[in-house]
This record gives sequence, C-alpha cells and structure tokens, in this order.
Amino acid sequence: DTKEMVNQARILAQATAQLIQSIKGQAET
Amino acid sequence: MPVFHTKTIESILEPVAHQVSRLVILHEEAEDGNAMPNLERPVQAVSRAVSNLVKVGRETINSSDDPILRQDMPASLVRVEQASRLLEEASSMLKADPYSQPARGKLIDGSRGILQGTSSLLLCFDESEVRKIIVECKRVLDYLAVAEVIDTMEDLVQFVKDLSPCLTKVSRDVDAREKELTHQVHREMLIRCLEQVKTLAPILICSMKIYIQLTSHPNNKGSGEAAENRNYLVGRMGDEITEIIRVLQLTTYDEDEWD
Repeated sequence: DTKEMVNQARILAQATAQLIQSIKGQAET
Repeated sequence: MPVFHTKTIESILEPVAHQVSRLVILHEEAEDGNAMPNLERPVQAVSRAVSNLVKVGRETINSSDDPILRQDMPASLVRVEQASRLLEEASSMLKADPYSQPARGKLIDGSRGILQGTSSLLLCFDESEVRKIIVECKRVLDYLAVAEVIDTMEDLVQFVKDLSPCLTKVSRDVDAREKELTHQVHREMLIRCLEQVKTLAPILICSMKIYIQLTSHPNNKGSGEAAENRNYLVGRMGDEITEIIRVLQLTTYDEDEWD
C-alpha cells in the first residue's frame, strides 16, 4: 500500500515531465 | 548539495523539478508567440496518474493510524487535484486557441502545482515513516528507564528478552534510513550513534549483572560503584538514542554543512 503510493507518485512525476517535454519541444523550436 | 533529503524523493522529484524550472524560464524569457501543440494526450496521462495517486493516497490515509498523516496528507491530494484541473483547462483552452497566454499561465501553475503537491505528499508520508522509527527508539528509552530498578537475575533475563528485539528493530530501521538519506552529515551522525548503541548495549547488560551479583552478596561491597557504572551506561545509551531521534527528524542543512 505504502510502496504503491510512492510508485504512483513516480508515475505522476514522469507523466508531468513528459507533458513539459511536449510543451518545451514546441517552445524551443 | 542535495535539495531533497531522501534518495527516493530525490529520484522522483528531481527530474520533474528540473523540467518545471526550465518551463518557467522558457515562459519568462520567450513569450515566443509560437502556437502550442495539442497537449490533450500528455495532459490526460497526467490526469490519470493524479486519479491513481489520489486513490492510493486516500487508501493510505484511511488505513493509517498516524493522526498527523491523516491530518496533513489530504491537503497534498487536493493540491495535485487542483493542479490537474488547471492542466486540463489549459489543454482545452489551447485546443481552441493555440496562442492563448492565459492557457500558458495555467500550464505553468498546473505543472508547478503537481510538483509541489507531490512533494508535500511524499514529505508527509516520509515524516510518518520516520515517526514509526521514533516510536521504536522511544520504546528503547522506556526500557532503559527500567534498568535501574532491576536487582535480580530473573528480572535481568526478562529485561534482555524485552530489550533485544526492540534494539534489533531500531538498529535495522535506522540503518535502512541512513542509507536513504542524501545528506552526508546526517548519515554519518546516525552511523556513529548506532555504532555507539551497539557497543554500549552488551556493556550495559554486563554492568547490570555485576550490580546484581554484588548486591546479592552478603557484604554488598562495591554495589554503589556498580550502580553508578550501570547508571552512567544507561545515560550514555539514552543520549545516543535521543540523538538518533533528533537527527531522524532533520530535513534541512545545519550550519556545519554550509561551512
């Protein structure tokens, strides 16, 4: 249960980083 | 100099923190006027991840017997949910107008909110884990307080039986915690204290045994000194455990580290 929360937090952080990559990819072109 | 105080938190948050700060810089510098891409899919992925985290977070809250966690964690969940909504709003606004400035603001606030909410959630959880170790440390302190009233071998045997599993648990937990910390000074302090406790424990038991043997002898000679020695060892061990408790609760850097 507690490990699962850390896993989900990791997945969210990765999804957010991915989203920002998409935004930055556009902004940096 | 590490920003996050545990390796787990660091591994989760550092990459996204870096991305968020780059995004903010880009936004401040650029106001570039480029059309934004369609962010529907990555935003949906974030929303799904938030839903899952909130679900697991609520389960953690409901199953926890830590009142501080139960009190503090819901606010972190609300924070990530709000941030997720900002990202969803930004996504729909950008779909209608890929140049929308308010949507860009929402993207920044939403990304920042996810980072902050996740950070406070993980900190809240981490503090709760630390409190569990502290409960064990305090249990050892409670046992040490009884050492001074033990005056028979039977009681000493029971004392060792009670104290040993508790000390083993503290030793295992503090050792694991030390390995989790990113702050080198705190790690070294925990290692030193733990080594002291491990060294002192058998010496304390030995001193208690000597005290019992001397007091049970008809002439009682030397028992005062033996009691003093035992009390000194109780004090030393207590100080080390108290120091462990203090260091476990540290998350910021002391001045020595800055020096």
